[in-house]
Amino acid sequence: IIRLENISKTYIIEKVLIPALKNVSLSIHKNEYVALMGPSGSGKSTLMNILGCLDTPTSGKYFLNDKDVSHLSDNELAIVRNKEIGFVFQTFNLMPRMSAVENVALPLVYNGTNRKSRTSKAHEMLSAVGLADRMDHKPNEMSGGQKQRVAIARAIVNSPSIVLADEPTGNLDSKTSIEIMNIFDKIHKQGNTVILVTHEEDISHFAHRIIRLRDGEIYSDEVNPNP
Amino acid sequence: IIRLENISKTYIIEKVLIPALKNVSLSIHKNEYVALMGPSGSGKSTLMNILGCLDTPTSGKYFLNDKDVSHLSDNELAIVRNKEIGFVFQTFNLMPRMSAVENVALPLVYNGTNRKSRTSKAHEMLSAVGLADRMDHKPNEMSGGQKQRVAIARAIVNSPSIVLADEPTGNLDSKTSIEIMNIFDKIHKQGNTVILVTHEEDISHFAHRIIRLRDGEIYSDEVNPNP
Ligand SMILES: Nc1ncnc2c1ncn2[C@@H]1O[C@H](COP(=O)(O)OP(=O)(O)OP(=O)(O)O)[C@@H](O)[C@H]1O
Ligand SMILES: Nc1ncnc2c1ncn2[C@@H]1O[C@H](COP(=O)(O)OP(=O)(O)OP(=O)(O)O)[C@@H](O)[C@H]1O
Ligand SMILES: [Mg+2]
Ligand SMILES: [Mg+2]
Repeated sequence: IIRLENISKTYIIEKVLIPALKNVSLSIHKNEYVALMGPSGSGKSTLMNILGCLDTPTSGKYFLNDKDVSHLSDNELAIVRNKEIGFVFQTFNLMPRMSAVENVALPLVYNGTNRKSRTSKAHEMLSAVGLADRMDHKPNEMSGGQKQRVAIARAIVNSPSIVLADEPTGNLDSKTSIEIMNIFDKIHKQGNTVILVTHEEDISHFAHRIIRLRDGEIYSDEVNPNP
Repeated sequence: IIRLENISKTYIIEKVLIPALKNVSLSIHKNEYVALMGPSGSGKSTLMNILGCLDTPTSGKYFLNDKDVSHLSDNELAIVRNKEIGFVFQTFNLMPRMSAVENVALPLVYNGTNRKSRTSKAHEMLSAVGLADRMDHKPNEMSGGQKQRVAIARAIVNSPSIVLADEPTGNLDSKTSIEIMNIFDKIHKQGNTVILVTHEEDISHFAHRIIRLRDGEIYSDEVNPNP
């Protein structure tokens, strides 16, 4: 369902070219569970932003469910995202003036769900990530790991068929990390596609396939024999 | 050099009391190397903010170098921080409109260092964390792990005698994490005090003492026999 063909992404800072991704080609099928790893600065978040339709490549093609999305307008990308994709950002990107439950309900506001259903769905997601007692807190009234969990809850509230999570356990202790990985496992078993960026080998072992980036290119792509 | 006596910190959200720290007493001597661990929401960042003079306790006393700092004014706390303490924030807290080198030089602006010295010192620190080629980038032009390393460089540019680092390797791959831990090791060997929050057992093993929090209280406090 995901096919990248010769994807490149180059940033330009004061006339200096920064090739964040160089000719990346990749296929991911429905219901795969992929871990994306690699050194700091190797292009993982850049690749995730392209996969998540948050950014467009400098060159190359991206086919999502056989549809070429490489050159959609911002509005068209927003519609694809809301329908298909749940994204957990490396830096959370929560709305600072909204409470946890309002933040989690936001994707449901965009797709027209009525107030009663979206509040109950948001409550359910926050309980699933262990934040039942933090529903009305704003982001600056929560710990780092609590904010990370609100970002996770928001990404999955819409039951997306593709979940993209960029370092979802970076701020979580082992016990809470395992609870989050169990949630992703459940989502995967329900037939969905899960792609996570992690720098922790323990977390990568939950995935069925491990892709490693280095300097903007795919360095290795292997099956995990014992997920 | 750090003595906490019956420190409590309670937040109030819409009339609900949230006891983030309950009666924490703790002594840390000069040149100790401490890892602070515990579940998400257990009070680690709250404790670090008090240790770092970024926040004052609701009750209890904090003696820093034998001076009671529990009730200093914001200005007085700022002076103590700038002189003695280097703080790496869990969410980086970089100035969005400044480049990496400007961000790292900021503590030196506050203590009156001349422009030439602070630019060369900031360059030195950024090279030490592997960011020589990202000096002029702004935070939104960098990867998560690069931002984390700018935050680390800024915390140590002033050669503080106490380094407080809240999840400094949360966004870093293993190789880069080891480079950062080597920097903290070097700072420790120079006679300074290092206190880091981490959720990764591997990282905690660099420290000489491991303190675990649970629900705002100290759960265990042990020496690490093999740092
Ligand atoms: N400004 C605030 N207002 C209200 N509650 C807060 C505030 N900051 C923190 N809290 C609450 O205090 C508790 C301790 O928070 P703290 O940030 O110290 O946890 P932590 O151990 O650093 O967690 P993590 O590992 O997730 O970063 C949490 O339950 C959090 O919700
Ligand atoms: N908006 C931008 N403008 C300029 N350069 C950028 C921008 N975003 C990222 N970069 C650069 O592109 C490269 C890849 O960044 P990316 O965020 O994809 O790395 P990453 O693998 O996610 O790293 P990390 O593990 O540190 O999060 C980095 O060298 C970074 O400095
Ligand atoms: Mg990243
Ligand atoms: Mg914290």
